[in-house]
Amino acid sequence: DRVKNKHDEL
Amino acid sequence: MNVFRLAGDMTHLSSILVLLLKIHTIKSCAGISLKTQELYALVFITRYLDIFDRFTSIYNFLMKLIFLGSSLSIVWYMRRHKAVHRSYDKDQDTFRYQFIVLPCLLLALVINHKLTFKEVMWTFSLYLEAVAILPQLVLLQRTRNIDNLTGQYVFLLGAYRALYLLNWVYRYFTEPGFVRWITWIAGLVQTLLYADFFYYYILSWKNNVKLELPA
Repeated sequence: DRVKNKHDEL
Repeated sequence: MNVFRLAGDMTHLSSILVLLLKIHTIKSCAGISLKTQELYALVFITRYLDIFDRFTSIYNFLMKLIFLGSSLSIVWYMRRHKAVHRSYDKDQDTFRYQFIVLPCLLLALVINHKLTFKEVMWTFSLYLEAVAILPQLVLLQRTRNIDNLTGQYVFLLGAYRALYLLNWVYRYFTEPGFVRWITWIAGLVQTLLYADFFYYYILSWKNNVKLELPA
């Protein structure tokens, strides 16, 4: 989902 | 993971290593703002609340641990280590936390992707990171004699931000549907804050003179 993908950077 | 993102992360890591080198080897934190360091520690704590329940990759997990550990140890050094603490320019480091923390928190409550605790904290960490360098920039401006390691530290931090911008441009063109307004705007503001410093840093490097920011 959108929220999950957002967190792939540091 | 693209080359800009990797270079950005490595530059970020180098900036922290330069700072730790200065603190650990020279036992000095002269010219370094404790306020900025504490804000960075807060940035990492609030951003990585998901460290144990949202797994993206081994790389991300390890980098999160490194950023958390290093930022907390820098704060510990500056506050608790006697020699390091003595070199801290407390009287010059006068920026008020509340001017930064409160507006970021309010903004995160209003502008976010989802009104949950973790999501608001994550958004807050983005806004906070964007402006956390301000106490450091104010302190630099007041420091007549900026040493090389301090100058390099701030330069590397700015370079890390610039590389992240390139990473987003790259991802926008290579990943369909890659749009992240909150991250982008916060990141752009953060990079712009370094523009003035970059100008004087490059000037001093070109003319081979000691870095000094105009008051």
